[in-house]
Amino acid sequence: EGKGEFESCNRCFQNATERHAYLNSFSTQPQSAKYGLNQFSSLSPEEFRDLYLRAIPEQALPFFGSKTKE
Amino acid sequence: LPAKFDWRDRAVVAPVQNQQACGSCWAFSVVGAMQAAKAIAGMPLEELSVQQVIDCCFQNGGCNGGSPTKALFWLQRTRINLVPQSEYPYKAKNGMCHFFSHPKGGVALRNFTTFDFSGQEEAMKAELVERGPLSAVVDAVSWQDYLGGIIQHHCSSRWPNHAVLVVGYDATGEIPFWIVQNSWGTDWGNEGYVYVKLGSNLCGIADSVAAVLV
Repeated sequence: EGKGEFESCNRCFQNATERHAYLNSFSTQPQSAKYGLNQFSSLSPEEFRDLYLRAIPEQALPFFGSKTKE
Repeated sequence: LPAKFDWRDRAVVAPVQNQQACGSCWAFSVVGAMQAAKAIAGMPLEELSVQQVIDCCFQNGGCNGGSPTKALFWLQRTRINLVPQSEYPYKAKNGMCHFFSHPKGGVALRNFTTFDFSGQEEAMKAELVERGPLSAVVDAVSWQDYLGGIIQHHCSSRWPNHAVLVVGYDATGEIPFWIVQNSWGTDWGNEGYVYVKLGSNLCGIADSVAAVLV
């Protein structure tokens, strides 16, 4: 849409690539999680949080076993 | 408990959906649990209306976010019939609440329980097997970059922010993991699913868990 938009997006991709390298450095086994470019890579972490991480947790009671549960 | 259990094998889990640019994960998580509970109760598996929960559960903020527990309280208190998705389709934006005086199909919530299973993921496994897929709230900050595989690192439990549906677990391999259905479409993760290491409350998966009964 414009130069500013392009630069912002480009910066997100660069930051994402650095994140991926760090996250993947811990993935040593074949079944380990892999991190890389996906549909969210053009978003900054803040944009991603604001759009997709909108659940509000409620404090749940600790589980004490089936008797208490009943 | 079996070493592996997956509610998808019993055809009670509806396909992965895409919440799009709407903070409605809390509604997808709750509706996913209700769809499964309905199918487990012997009724046909059908997609129920997420939009109805977004529009009508005023205790939550629709696309601006919400709490699965508040949605469950609302469903239980009002005994509202959650109608099929075909009757009340998803629009990925807040809308007016529609009332159905004679709904075709659908189901109402009878009861639900919420628990903190942190440190007790064996008990959470039992709850999953006994009751059905579980609604859970996790810290999904690192999921922005996830492509697939089992998450074992970089997933804190400090800041729960995303609601999902836990549909099974697999402890047959070297790394036991939870099988979690997300609502970011099938292009994300393992065809819309994410695997989270079981046993260390990774991503806070055991902190806020709900089971439903319809």
